[in-house]
Amino acid sequence: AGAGQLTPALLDGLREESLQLVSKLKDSSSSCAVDVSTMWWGAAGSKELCVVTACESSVSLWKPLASDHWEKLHTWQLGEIPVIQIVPLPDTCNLMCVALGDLEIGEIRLLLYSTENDSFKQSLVKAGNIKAVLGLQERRLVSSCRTGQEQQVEMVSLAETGRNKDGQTLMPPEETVLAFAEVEGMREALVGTTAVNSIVVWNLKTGQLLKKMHIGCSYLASICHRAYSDSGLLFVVLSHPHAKESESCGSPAFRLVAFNPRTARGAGVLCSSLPPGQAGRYLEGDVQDTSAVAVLTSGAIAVWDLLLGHCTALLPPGPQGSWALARWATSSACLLAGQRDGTVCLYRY
Amino acid sequence: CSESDLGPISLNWFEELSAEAPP
Repeated sequence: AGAGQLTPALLDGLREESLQLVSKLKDSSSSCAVDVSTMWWGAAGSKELCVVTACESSVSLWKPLASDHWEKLHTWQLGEIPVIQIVPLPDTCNLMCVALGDLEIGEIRLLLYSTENDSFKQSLVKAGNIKAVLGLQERRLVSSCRTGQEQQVEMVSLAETGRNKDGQTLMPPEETVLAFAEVEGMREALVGTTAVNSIVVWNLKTGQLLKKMHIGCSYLASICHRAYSDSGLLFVVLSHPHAKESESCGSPAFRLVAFNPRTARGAGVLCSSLPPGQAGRYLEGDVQDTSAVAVLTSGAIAVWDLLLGHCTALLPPGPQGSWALARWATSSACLLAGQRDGTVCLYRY
Repeated sequence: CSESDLGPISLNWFEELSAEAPP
């Protein structure tokens, strides 16, 4: 474990927020990191926020110890199909999912710790040509599957033991759903972004497809990260992995867009672009509350305040190489930054 | 963005759209 202070880039002559390196963990048995996340782990009456790291063939759970050290509690071996991503289940203890596959997701597995018999287990939740998956509040999991012309969008509820409790089929749009986001504060509302750049809205209780709204042609293949309703408008945070540089917005990474679900009309509210002087474009990222983080093609990590629309911190590629992964822990107060060699750095933001 | 850009706004959009959408 190490501790130190990294000074973020100075923007507009101001020192904005800072990222403070809190600790570092490295899985010596893993050579290539695929994803990183957090999970609440509870045993013997105590509950702790643990770090989860994934490499191609296994997923490890790390428990915090004193003095910013970490202990590996367990490693789930996942067999021959490679891990593609961790699918956290927010507000859930001792349960998470992982997506496995070759080029596309072919399987979703549940990884769990059973307090009853103090054992770690795994089980299959879903198999198919899965295009998108998201863990929702209250141990629910939504996914979209496509086989030829047919698309299936389904939500399953998981019991504490990991068994499938019940499910709800959601009416699929014609186009392929590429990402989902819960509408915060509305338990039954879900949004998705599609391959032809539309936002769709579902009622999770009835399965109804309530509305389809076009995002606009300027930003193709948008991915939704966060959605909330305020004053009768639906606000959606989108990332634009394929966006081109424009005069008005520079090189955009995230945009906050407001939609009126009654009329299906939308308007851009704020655009968060790559900081001036940063070459390349958005590669992958994460959003928590009003904070967004992304790995850029330059190998740097950039952090934005989505309400101000500007970059607040920048982590240049380290001496060991480029950053590969950037995720918020359960709150945006803690950033998990991963390198391909399996090193995960925790920063206080 | 103003109401004129986005059209008439309803605070109960989710309930209204759920009542109108096909089951």
